[in-house]
Amino acid sequence: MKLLRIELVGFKSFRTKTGLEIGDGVTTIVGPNGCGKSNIVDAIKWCIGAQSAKDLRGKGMDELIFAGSETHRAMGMAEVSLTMQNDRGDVPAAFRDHAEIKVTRRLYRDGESEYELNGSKVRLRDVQELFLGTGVGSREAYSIIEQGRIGFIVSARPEERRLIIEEAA
Amino acid sequence: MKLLRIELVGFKSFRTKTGLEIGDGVTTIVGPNGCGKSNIVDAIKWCIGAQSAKDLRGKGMDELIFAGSETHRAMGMAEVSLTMQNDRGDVPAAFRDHAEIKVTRRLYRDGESEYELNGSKVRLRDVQELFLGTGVGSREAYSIIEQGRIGFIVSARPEERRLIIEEAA
Amino acid sequence: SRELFDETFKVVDAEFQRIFPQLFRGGRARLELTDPENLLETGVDIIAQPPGKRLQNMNLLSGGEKALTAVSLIFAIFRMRPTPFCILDEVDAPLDEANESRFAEAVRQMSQLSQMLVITHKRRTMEAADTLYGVTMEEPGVSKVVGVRLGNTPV
Amino acid sequence: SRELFDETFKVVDAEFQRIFPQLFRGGRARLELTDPENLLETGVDIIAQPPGKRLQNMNLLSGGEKALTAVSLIFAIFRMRPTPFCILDEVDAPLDEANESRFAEAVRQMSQLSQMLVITHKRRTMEAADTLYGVTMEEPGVSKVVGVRLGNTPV
Ligand SMILES: Nc1ncnc2c1ncn2[C@@H]1O[C@H](COP(=O)(O)OP(=O)(O)OP(=O)(O)O)[C@@H](O)[C@H]1O
Ligand SMILES: Nc1ncnc2c1ncn2[C@@H]1O[C@H](COP(=O)(O)OP(=O)(O)OP(=O)(O)O)[C@@H](O)[C@H]1O
Ligand SMILES: [Mg+2]
Ligand SMILES: [Mg+2]
Repeated sequence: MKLLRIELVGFKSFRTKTGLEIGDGVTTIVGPNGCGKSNIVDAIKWCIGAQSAKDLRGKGMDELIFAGSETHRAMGMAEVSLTMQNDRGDVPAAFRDHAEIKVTRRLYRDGESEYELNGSKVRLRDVQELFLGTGVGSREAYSIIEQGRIGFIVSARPEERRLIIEEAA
Repeated sequence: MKLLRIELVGFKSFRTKTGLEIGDGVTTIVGPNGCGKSNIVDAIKWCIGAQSAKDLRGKGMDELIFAGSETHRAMGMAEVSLTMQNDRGDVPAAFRDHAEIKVTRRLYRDGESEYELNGSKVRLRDVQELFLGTGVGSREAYSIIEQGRIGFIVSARPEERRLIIEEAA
Repeated sequence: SRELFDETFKVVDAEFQRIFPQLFRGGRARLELTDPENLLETGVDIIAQPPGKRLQNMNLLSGGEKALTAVSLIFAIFRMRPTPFCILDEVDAPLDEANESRFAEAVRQMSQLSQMLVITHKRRTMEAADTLYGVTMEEPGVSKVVGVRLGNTPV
Repeated sequence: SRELFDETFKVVDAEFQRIFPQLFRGGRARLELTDPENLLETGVDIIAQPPGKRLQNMNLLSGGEKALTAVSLIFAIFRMRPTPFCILDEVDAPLDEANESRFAEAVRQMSQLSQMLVITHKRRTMEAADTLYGVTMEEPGVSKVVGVRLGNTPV
């Protein structure tokens, strides 16, 4: 399930609609401190189905919505979409003959959430199950290494390390 | 109590007698990964009176002694000396009119330890008290920031942060 | 199950033994079960020895050595069970230039299996990219993505 | 004692408010007591706002912003009660080049008070040195100190 595109609007520091085409090979993201690079990682984790704001450096989910800046006021909604190539067929029957699968997660200031697969409303669980099938999900702790976290596998207790290997099995 | 010189022999990766003159201003230490830079910091902490090998990345104090390499066998003793300018007079009476104070800590493989002030045998407690007086000691957690530890004051709980400020008072 | 873990462990261990010396330009490392008699509950230890050094407790390794050992193990797990993409956020921060180059090369090798998304401040890691995105905040507090450089792969 | 903590806190807070905007080239920060009525037990919070950004929970700050905020506070405590020397081991690891320069400048200012011993892999921090020591392991596993370059201070 190759990742084709990441789109964000209103998510953390990404006020305006932003798109990143993800090609084959190595994609490198650079920029000064605090410009938004790790926020892109948070956006991916969130769209995949992260359920705790703490995993995204927030206290509450509302902190994920653009909070305003010196020159702009806060926004009312955050939205992230991941578009993937449907090359595994391991998707809900309804989408089996779609060439691409676009997952969208949306959050409003009043706490209301929306989830879509190719424009159709689904539940958070459907999104999580889609990704579990493809091998990227909360279980695969080794496929997303957040800033500052690389040391964990070395400093972990032997039992914790075993769990990581077990979950990859 | 200005630091004048650091001398190490047999301490961690410093097999042979090594000296660093510490001048005024900024002293910068550089070199490739694993070459021994942080080991110098451990040497200073140890000479000042660190009591737990864990503070020095070890399981036991014997791990501080040169353990050998591809081409050399292990050594039987580790020794670190810090030489300071006696400009504060806040030292034991016996040393009050010495221009310099040289603190030496020595550890043998059998676990035996030795401590010296200007060549005279003293106890660990005398070394710790000397440094407490000068303001560098285990209490001053803010004067030695180990690798990877800078984040602690930001991620600490408010009570822990208060303690750091209190101990500086 | 007991067999599944045993099988998985052996593959990860083999990959780890292969990748570590590549990243360290020598030395050796392996995984070890803390309780080989009890496959259902055993923990996993890391035994790592950088080139030319005596084998010692892992905690004595330097910041850069620990990071490179961690990367070796993460890559080993990844090769055992690749996911469609792998994201690494500034894992190269403590590396010196030589290790940074070997890390960048290892990332390129990994990218044959999966898409690698790497955030970095380091030049050599940047140079390993097929696609380079720059993120800026010309307008304070507002992120903007600019400057896509395409290497070998058309976008 | 109650007065001693209050006095200390005020000085550190004042220094922190001064140093933070120097390192961030703008913005503002302060310390806050979690329980101002109870000086004997109150905790201390950090309120930090990088330039151009809205004030938010500290945890949302980036890796580099957190490191720079931490350095600002450490330096503030240090200025309140300087010790003969201050040792910083790779605190600049997550900083970009602009922040690295400002960090190096702050280290130089601090060195008027005390001896600063700084371990780094970064060029600008190296260039701020009066004395530069290189550590190597030409012989594997054995450390050797070489190449002392003296800047402004004779050794
Ligand atoms: N809801 C939000 N609204 C506006 N800005 C936000 C929001 N959440 C986080 N931010 C801002 O995003 C910034 C952090 O971005 P990020 O962690 O992506 O930086 P980075 O590019 O990874 O930097 P570094 O190189 O230091 O790791 C913070 O300054 C924070 O104030
Ligand atoms: N008792 C000992 N005998 C021999 N070598 C030792 C001993 N204790 C530690 N070492 C070695 O010292 C090395 C670590 O050195 P140190 O932490 O000073 O590196 P560093 O220069 O700070 O590197 P980095 O830039 O990665 O932080 C390890 O490789 C370790 O094997
Ligand atoms: Mg970041
Ligand atoms: Mg180090």
